[in-house]
Amino acid sequence: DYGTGMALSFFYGYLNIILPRSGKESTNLKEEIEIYTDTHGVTFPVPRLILLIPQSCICLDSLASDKFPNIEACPSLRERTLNVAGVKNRVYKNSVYKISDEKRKRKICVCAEYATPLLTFKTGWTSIGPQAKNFKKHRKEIVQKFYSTLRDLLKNNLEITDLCELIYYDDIDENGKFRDISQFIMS
Amino acid sequence: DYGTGMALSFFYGYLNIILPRSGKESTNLKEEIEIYTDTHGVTFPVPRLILLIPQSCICLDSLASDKFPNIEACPSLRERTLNVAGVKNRVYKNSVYKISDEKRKRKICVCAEYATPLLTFKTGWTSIGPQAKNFKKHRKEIVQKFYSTLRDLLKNNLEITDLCELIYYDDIDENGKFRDISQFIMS
Ligand SMILES: Nc1nc(=O)c2ncn([C@@H]3O[C@@H]4COP(=O)(O)O[C@H]5[C@@H](O)[C@H](n6cnc7c(N)ncnc76)O[C@@H]5COP(=O)(O)O[C@@H]3[C@@H]4O)c2[nH]1
Repeated sequence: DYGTGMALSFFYGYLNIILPRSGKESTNLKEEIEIYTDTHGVTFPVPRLILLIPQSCICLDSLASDKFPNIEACPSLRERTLNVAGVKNRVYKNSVYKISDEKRKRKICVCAEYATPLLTFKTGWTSIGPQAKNFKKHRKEIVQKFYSTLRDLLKNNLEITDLCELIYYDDIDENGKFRDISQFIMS
Repeated sequence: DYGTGMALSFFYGYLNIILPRSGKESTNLKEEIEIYTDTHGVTFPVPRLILLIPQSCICLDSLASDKFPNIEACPSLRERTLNVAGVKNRVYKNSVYKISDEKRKRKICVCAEYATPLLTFKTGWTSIGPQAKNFKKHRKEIVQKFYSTLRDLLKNNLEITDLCELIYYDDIDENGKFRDISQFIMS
């Protein structure tokens, strides 16, 4: 089914490549974050890749947008490059964001991004064609399946289980407004 | 089904992003190749992205390997960067290779790569687990479906139909050896 396929592709085509030790630098994601904190002198409470899985599949270009005023963009982690399927030195880059923690009056850094397959899924199924009403009909169960399959794949791969955090959430409130994602990230 | 899902994801998550005019430079792939030929003074008989779709799903890291001695690696096309789903400045890069055309005693350049979803499909379905025998059983029809769906998606998107060339081929001969892909590319 579609959700399982997306999770397999995302896991074997991305997470299982960028999270463990691989590429020229041979560092895993946690070690890349440590290098970053040394270089930039910031605080990373959660030294993992935070993956946002919004039920709506709406994935903004950047988490630092006027929708989320307490999130600002930061320099990215170091790029990783690998020769993959004929693409020489394909670049893998993870973004870092600074979140203003109002309660504790501090700023914290996180390595976070949306789970890109959701954006591709939404784009593909809502482009002109018979799929568009199928998206509305099946979206919820497909995203649910994507999340649960991904969670199991991570659990069963002990080397990278602790290098990734999935946040599966209802991102739109009853008034059609975006919920504050920094709350989800900081909890 | 799996083949259709791979094609939709590859088209809307990659080809429909990198082939048409997009990103900061606002050039399509053909224009990027023209910039490359001006910069490097080489010949590109086919100013398109050549996508290799091998029936075996075996995708080598690079086309310039000792398996294909008449293919050498060249500098890549200019990188395209886009903010995608929270990844700031995600890098999209296409590789260029030089092929020795023995018949005409010349060297030609091509922009080519394997269709990455096939590598991810093979990796995912042959990792430890019940999927492994399913890969052997269903591989041929899944790759066939991937190819035909991709071909139709390209046909129906006139802006990018001529920017991409699909090469669907039986890459392994009766003795289990790789066929010479330069022959497929040059024909
Ligand atoms: N050759 C090639 N070069 C690219 O830059 C590229 N980017 C995507 N793709 C292929 O297009 C399709 C759609 O991509 P999407 O982003 O939705 O899913 C991607 C995406 O969610 C994630 N991923 C892969 N590379 C990155 C990356 N650099 N940054 C963030 N996420 C990534 O993992 C999924 C599977 O990746 P691939 O299995 O490499 O093939 C993809 C996929 O088949 C590419 N193919």
